Amino acid sequence: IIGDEYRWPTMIPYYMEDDLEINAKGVILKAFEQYRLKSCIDFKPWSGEANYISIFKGSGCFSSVGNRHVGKQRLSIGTNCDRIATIEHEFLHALGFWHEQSRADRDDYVKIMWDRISEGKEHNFNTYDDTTSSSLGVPYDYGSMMHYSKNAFRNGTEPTIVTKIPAFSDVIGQRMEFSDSDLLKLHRLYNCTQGSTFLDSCDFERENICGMVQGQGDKADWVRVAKAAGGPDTDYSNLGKCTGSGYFMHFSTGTANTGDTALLESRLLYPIRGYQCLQFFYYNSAGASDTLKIYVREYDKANPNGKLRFIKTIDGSPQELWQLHHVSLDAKTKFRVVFEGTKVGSGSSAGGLSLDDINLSETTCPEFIWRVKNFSHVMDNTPANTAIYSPPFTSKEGYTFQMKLYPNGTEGYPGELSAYANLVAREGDTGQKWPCPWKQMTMMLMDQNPHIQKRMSNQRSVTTDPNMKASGSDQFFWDDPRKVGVEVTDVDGSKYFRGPGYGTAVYLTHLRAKSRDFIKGGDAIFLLTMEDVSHLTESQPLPPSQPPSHPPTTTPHLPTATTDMCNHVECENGGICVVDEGEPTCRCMVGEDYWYYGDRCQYVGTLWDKTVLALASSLSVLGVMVVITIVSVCCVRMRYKKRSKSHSMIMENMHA
Amino acid sequence: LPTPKILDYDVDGGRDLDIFDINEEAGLNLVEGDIVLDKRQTRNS
Repeated sequence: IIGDEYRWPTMIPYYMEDDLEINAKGVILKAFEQYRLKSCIDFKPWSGEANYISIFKGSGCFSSVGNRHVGKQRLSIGTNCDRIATIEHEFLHALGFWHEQSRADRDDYVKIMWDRISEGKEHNFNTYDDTTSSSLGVPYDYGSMMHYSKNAFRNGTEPTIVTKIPAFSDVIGQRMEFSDSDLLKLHRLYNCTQGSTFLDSCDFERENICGMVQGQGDKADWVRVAKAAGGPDTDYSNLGKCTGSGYFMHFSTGTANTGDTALLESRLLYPIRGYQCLQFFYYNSAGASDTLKIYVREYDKANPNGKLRFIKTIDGSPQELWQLHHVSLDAKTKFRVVFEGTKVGSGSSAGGLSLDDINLSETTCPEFIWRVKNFSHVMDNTPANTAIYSPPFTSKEGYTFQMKLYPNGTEGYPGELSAYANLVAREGDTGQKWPCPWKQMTMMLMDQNPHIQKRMSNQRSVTTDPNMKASGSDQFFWDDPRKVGVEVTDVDGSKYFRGPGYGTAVYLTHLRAKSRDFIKGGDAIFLLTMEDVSHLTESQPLPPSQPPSHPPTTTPHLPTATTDMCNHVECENGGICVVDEGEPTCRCMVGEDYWYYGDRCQYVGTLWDKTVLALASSLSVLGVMVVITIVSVCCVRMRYKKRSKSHSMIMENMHA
Repeated sequence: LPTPKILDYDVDGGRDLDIFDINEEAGLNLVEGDIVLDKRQTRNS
């Protein structure tokens, strides 16, 4: 939307209303994290700023476009809106974006099938001319998350939007993540230069290796190569598909001496949050005892040349596979990440240690990785309604869960991936509270693009509500799997209990799953987490000592003076009752250009009304003055006319 | 495998609902499906 008045500050105040679902609150926080990672837009809890976004559970998903300067600007995340892309979509509206297909140049790229649109819905396909809306110099984007899907507002079974390039017919309407163009526009609109929590990304395609340096005092070096003796034969970024590209860093333990170390250090990095996630792909073709260790070199006044601090040793025996690893860091001052390869064994192994697609961001790491090998084959050859299961993973709080995936959908949904989360318990498990309270499980199919900011991973989250009853039953859905689940036997012969699944039959279509880098080297990678979200059951604190200019609509938030005197006083339009000099009085809501008044705040006044009133008064006074003037003039004229008549004489025979 | 005691729960009710479908089912008739206009914009419209 054109106009600087519609921009928000890059740090947007938000207030999460009590009526939001707990799962929605968790997903909203995840959406904020994506904004922070991929743009300079950040969010903070409302602390009394004049304008803020109030997120509530309305009957649907909706938002205004841009900052309307109304104080409390509402954005609804209703039932079924608790998906990360839906939330990002609504916030893009709030930030000032219309839908992609309402661009002025829309008709150059898609054909609107007017006769297939439901009656009365045609207005949804209006475009805005380029005096209202700017595309910011970014080409029309079929892959925008702000685009309608092809069947939007249809009256039958035929699509309402036909893309002029047929290959994009099923691309429009993606609700996975920001596209590159979405981000480019966001950056241009808000003058972003970098992501707030992004630190570094390197796929080693350029010779400068992203400013990484060989460490001090080591005896061997990491080398940038396209293939290595003993493996790997290709990098991971391109998998060797492009001639002349596809590099990675390799420390050859085959040629090194026992005890040799090779340090590869990142460029200097400046943390803000104090915690980071390091993610990289690692190929280990070295000897079984050779190691890769992660350190940080931290700089402060006492250590101007940096001080090495050990973080962890990367586990894993040699495998003919690029393996994904995550390492949580906690650097709080200027630092570098250090990869230390060491040849420990004396035996000769042809290979070595290899690194590729390194990403570092100030975010939390995913907890668990489930890699499904040969995934295209699995999708194409698994019968419908047949599930595969991830290994059981145990969270920090001691709850175990697993992902159930239907590679070819559940009954009635062929061509889809269906995904469910199940709680798991073993005989003898102790220490958990049942039904499981407020744990959010997130199932993310990772887009394996080398650059973390360009990924459009697909994720869904579900949250355990300890009060939820199973349909048609008195049992709690999230109760102990030993009570509500079934006993199953794992591949290793161990037995455990699996609770009922909670998820979606329409996690992702096969068509989308086969797009981008969801499958790389034949494999798909699911990143799974279970987080405690019980703190989200509490109300978000209101700004201290600030009477809210737009109090939240749900009663638990209202800072009402809950005395008996106010019990019988009902203030309308968001007003609150307070006791003033012993009398209950309504304090009415006030915005920047409107206000409520009256003993119950029942009347509304606006700047417009005030202007109209002032204009009307002025015109009335002017009118009265004009009338008085005209009457006065008339009277005076009449009087003089009369007088001149009475004093007139007829002069006769003057010259006689 | 024995039949589970409790059936799986589909949060989407088995339907791939887009934002606009959700809002339509909720009886909303917003501009472009999910945009709220303020008084000023409505007047302009």
